[in-house]
Amino acid sequence: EKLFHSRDRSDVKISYSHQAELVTDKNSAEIFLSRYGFVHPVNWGEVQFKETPGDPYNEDFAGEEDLLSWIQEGDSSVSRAETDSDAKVVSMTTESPAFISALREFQEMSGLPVTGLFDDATKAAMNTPRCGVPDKETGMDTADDPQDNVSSSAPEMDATD
Amino acid sequence: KPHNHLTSSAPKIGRREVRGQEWGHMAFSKTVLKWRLIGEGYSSQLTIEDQRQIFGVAFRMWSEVTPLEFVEDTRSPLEDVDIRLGFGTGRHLGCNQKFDGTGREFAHAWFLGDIHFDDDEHFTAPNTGSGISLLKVAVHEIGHVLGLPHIYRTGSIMQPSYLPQESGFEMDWTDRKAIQHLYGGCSGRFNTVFDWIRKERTQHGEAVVRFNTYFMRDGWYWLYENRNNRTRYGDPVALQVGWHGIPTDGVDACVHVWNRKADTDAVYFFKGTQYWRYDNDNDRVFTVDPEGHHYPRPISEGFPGIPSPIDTVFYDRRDSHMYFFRGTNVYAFSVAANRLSRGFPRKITAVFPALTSGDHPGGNIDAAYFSYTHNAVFLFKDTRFWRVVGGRDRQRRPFQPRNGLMPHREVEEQWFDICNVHPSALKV
Repeated sequence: EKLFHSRDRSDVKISYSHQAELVTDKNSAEIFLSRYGFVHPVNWGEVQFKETPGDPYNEDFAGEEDLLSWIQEGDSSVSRAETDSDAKVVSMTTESPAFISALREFQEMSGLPVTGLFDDATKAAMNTPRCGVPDKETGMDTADDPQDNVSSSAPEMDATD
Repeated sequence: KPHNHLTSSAPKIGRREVRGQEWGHMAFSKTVLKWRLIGEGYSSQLTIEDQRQIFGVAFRMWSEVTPLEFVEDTRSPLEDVDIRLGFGTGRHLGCNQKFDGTGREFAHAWFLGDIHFDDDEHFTAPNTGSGISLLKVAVHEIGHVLGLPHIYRTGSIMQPSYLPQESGFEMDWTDRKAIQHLYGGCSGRFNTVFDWIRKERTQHGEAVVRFNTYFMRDGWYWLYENRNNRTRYGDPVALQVGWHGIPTDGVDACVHVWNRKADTDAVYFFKGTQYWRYDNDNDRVFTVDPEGHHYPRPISEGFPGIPSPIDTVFYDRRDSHMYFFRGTNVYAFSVAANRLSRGFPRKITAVFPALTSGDHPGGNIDAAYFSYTHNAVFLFKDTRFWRVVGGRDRQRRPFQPRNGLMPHREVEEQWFDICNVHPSALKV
């Protein structure tokens, strides 16, 4: 029995106030593709140590809009890299070859029809719950999937009755 | 302050060998790793006990298929803990990558061993219906910390997107080989290996004979699923869980003596100077068997002429003899006559000669095992095994000596994923 104190158990209800922004259009698709390394491989190790100014631990949850208001206000405390990466995304036009190439790569990795179009199947795949670790990172040659080094066929059994 | 813990987790020489900041490399150079659910990172959705228990299972699943062992450490200084797990929402735990709220990103992992879970997601304990299985996500993120990248293969636990958990998900063959590609397979000595045979009736009432293969080491054992080339999910388990009444710290040998014709059917466990007979029907050792013998019983009484302790023993149905091994000698014991065979003991090298000069275990055999799967006898010593030339081999190559030993191979090349877990995880 979950521990609750309020009669209506509202205190154990999962507050759904923080809904993740869904990927709904090509702009948000670009941010998605950039975040997970389909535009430029992400240096995930560096991200961990990139110092975010201020004391992020004590501030409240900064929803996307708050963050955007920061950016719009040109708040200098937002780190360069953060605005840079967003800038990088914005610089891609929705029909740019870079966008189409990144989209195709995502579709291929996700086992989707590789259309190069931001179609419904692709949108749904982008909104599936997922791990935050990028799919493509610097220094990692995804071409040599570690699977390739391992014979996936189970050894022949010389079983006999 | 929590924020500091991330800076304190800056790469420490010796604490963890970080070979470049990228997946696809072995991340740890030691085999026993400490983990902790950090105090400032408890989830608000599950009891702390549930969170720790689920993480314990997740680490155990990796331990069952790698040489790594994981132990929960709630006392050492945080910088001595190799893998730190915590829940948070939005900007969390001093992390640079804020979470996005309910939906989409549910967790991430960092090279230096930090794993964060978005507490805005609805995480659930295994097999409790809807929501995101915390166990499945934890296994995935631990895979990252151990060095695995995303793997785009249906069925892989390392797929980037979450697929609702089919009941009782497990790690498949390819994921196992991917992590073993980084850390190698599992090897070690065994006290005994044997096939346990039993007669059953199908639902149509027909009598069938079935067998299961067991590997035993110290106080725990694995059931090996030959058809799946792996151990049973969730093994090893403590001996007393599955074999009631045998010494809990391990045995020297086990043998199943049975003959369809002579309706002999007895399973014996040996330890030191004593032995036990196992009551298959009641799944425990006999205290008194149908012949009125009390157990444990001195080996010298039940098998006159056999010294103790023994190294190991196997039963050869071809000649209805038990072959006891001790030091460099082998003793053939006639079950029917209940006595040592004439001319024994003999040197192991004489009865089981090496096919390749010098490639022979010599003596102090760990286990002698007749496998119904391979229809062959194997001698195990340390991490190696030697296959004994059988009748069929000699039909094809008559020049091979009877009971000759083929060149050795590594056990892990033929029997896969027989991996230890940390003793503290045995209860998990």
